[in-house]
Amino acid sequence: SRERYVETFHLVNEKFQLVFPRLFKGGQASLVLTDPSNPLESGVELLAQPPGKKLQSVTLLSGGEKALTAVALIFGIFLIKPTPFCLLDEVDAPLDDANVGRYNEMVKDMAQISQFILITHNKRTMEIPDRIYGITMEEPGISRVVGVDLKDTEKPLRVAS
Amino acid sequence: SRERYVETFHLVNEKFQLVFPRLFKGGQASLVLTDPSNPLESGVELLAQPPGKKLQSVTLLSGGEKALTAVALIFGIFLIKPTPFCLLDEVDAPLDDANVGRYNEMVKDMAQISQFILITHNKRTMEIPDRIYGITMEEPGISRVVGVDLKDTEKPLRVAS
Amino acid sequence: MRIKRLEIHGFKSFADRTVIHFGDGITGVVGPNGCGKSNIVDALRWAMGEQSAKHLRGAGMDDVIFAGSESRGPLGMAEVTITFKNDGSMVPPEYRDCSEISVTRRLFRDGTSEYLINRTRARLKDVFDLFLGTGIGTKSYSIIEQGRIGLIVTSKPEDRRSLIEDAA
Amino acid sequence: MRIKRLEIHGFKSFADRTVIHFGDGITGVVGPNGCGKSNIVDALRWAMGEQSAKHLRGAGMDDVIFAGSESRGPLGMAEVTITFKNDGSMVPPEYRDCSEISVTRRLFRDGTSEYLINRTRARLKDVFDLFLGTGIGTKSYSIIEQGRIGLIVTSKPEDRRSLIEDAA
Ligand SMILES: Nc1ncnc2c1ncn2[C@@H]1O[C@H](COP(=O)(O)OP(=O)(O)OP(=O)(O)O)[C@@H](O)[C@H]1O
Ligand SMILES: Nc1ncnc2c1ncn2[C@@H]1O[C@H](COP(=O)(O)OP(=O)(O)OP(=O)(O)O)[C@@H](O)[C@H]1O
Ligand SMILES: [Mg+2]
Ligand SMILES: [Mg+2]
Repeated sequence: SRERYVETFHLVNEKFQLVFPRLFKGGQASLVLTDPSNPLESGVELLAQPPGKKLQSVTLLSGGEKALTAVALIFGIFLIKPTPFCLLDEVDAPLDDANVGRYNEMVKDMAQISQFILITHNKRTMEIPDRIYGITMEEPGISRVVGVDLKDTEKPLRVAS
Repeated sequence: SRERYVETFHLVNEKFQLVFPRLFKGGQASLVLTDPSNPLESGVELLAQPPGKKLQSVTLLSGGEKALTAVALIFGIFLIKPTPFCLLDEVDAPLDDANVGRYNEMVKDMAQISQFILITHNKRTMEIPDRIYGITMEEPGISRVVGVDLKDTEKPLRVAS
Repeated sequence: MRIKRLEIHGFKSFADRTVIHFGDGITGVVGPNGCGKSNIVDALRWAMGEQSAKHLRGAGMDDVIFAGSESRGPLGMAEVTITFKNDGSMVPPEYRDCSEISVTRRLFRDGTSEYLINRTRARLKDVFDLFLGTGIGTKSYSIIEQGRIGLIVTSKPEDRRSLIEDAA
Repeated sequence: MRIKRLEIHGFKSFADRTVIHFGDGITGVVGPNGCGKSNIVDALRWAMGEQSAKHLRGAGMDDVIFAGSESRGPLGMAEVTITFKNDGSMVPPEYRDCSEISVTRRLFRDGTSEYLINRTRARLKDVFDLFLGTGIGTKSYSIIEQGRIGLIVTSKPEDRRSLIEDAA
């Protein structure tokens, strides 16, 4: 319904405006309806201004800034309406160390609400999970899984049946 | 001209078939003209089979495998017709440590032919350049450059004028 | 409804039966390029009813059945089972008394498909209804696939709307 | 024709005049997200004659002029100069006696552009002819921009042909 979409839009926008400066350590961002008189048909414009910089088109943002802005929006939507689980496949790939750190801190907070599954190559991100599954291909072309429970003094997790 | 394109196609294909197994530590790949009777209008199909795996559509390859396959093609074309410089912006982002290592070794070889400029966040890639420029934004929104000559016992490079 | 575990057999590179247990908090998945991490994401989405082979990086849906390797021949069937823990939240009435709810999807080389809920044959419609009721899998912001995070910023304003509609 | 140095002033985030010397072998460029690394790539392509603002991530070409920051106002002009070392290979005849060849591009806020070759006013056509003669910048495989490497594998067969045509 129209009211519900408009209400959700404003709640998500509020949350996005809080999450962005948390991930960027400053700056500001917001969502704007391209056609406020017709919200259900309107597009959603994205304004994003990293700390200390001038507000310009989001297309001019760097690869890492674009990824982090998108993460801020996803997390903002999630915080308004959490899903039972959230699966992120290598979203940290373009991020530098400082941004990865802030991203990881937020994931730790949100993982108290829902299950988070992070696929990553990033050494820093690998420090935050409660358990890690290592996927291997010792036999070429055949995936196998080895699991380690990091909370429980690294006891192996049963994986094969 | 048609002969020149066909000749280049075959030279690039030969080189690509050598570079792919070097970067993947095995496996095979090749280029195929979709319409051999009409090469100048024909598309170029890409076949790629990582070591130990079955030949399938390239769309099924992983993110890292796709990037490394593309790098193999780019390097194959470069080796047939080198350009004075080659600039690679974060192509190593999706690669794991082993693949980054083989990619770096090939860049070192090819840098004897041309200038290579690598933009990277990868700690291993940062070990191979002859000089490194660090870009900073101490004053928010304003880029500055600091250079270090790694061959010359880390003497600073003049950057600002 | 939490995910308890995911069982993958014959789906993409998971030729051997594999069980992954998801707990609360954060689960990390690591490994070299091409080892099968994103294939796990595909398995999850496939079991939740994904109908587009293209969204699973395939040309046809049979691309998800293990095609063989240097050392092994292809398999004839792909099967994925998701088992949920019934934690009381958003469970459709007919499953309210089960402590666990499992959804299985099978695909055979001849193209036939089977769906099971709690080990009993079901229709695709029943699977969709189950997920719709729980809110799992129907929210596009719950799974961010590899390489797709940047699209949110570069996409058209109309495409961004669907993310917010999913939350409404 | 090797690149000796790149001078950037007022282009994107390079508000202050910056000189980067490229030597032989491998030059690394590092720094945090958004600090300006890819802007250096844009500066190089712009000085080589890039006409599409979209290919430089802008909406209009004036997007490449320093727009200001929290602490500074916008500038009125962007200028990039590439200086090449004449190493004898593929140098157009009119420049054969120069040990260095420099190409400068300027853009003013009012939309006017200037091109200079060896500090002398030139037309865009002269700049294109120079680069065409040297093979620099006209080969699409010599610059791989951020996020674009994967496209080679997922692109249509027709698009891949242009890479090989560039080498022919
Ligand atoms: N039906 C199939 N049968 C056998 N192997 C398959 C099948 N479908 C896909 N694969 C293989 O799975 C591999 C891709 O796995 P996946 O995308 O999960 O890798 P990944 O671990 O995510 O790697 P990356 O870190 O590079 O993203 C490919 O090498 C592909 O050949
Ligand atoms: N005309 C301009 N005036 C001022 N700043 C600009 C201008 N155009 C772009 N920028 C800024 O440049 C930054 C992007 O720089 P760039 O893409 O070079 O980053 P990067 O170092 O490559 O980062 P990453 O590692 O994330 O790829 C953006 O924050 C953008 O705001
Ligand atoms: Mg992957
Ligand atoms: Mg960049």
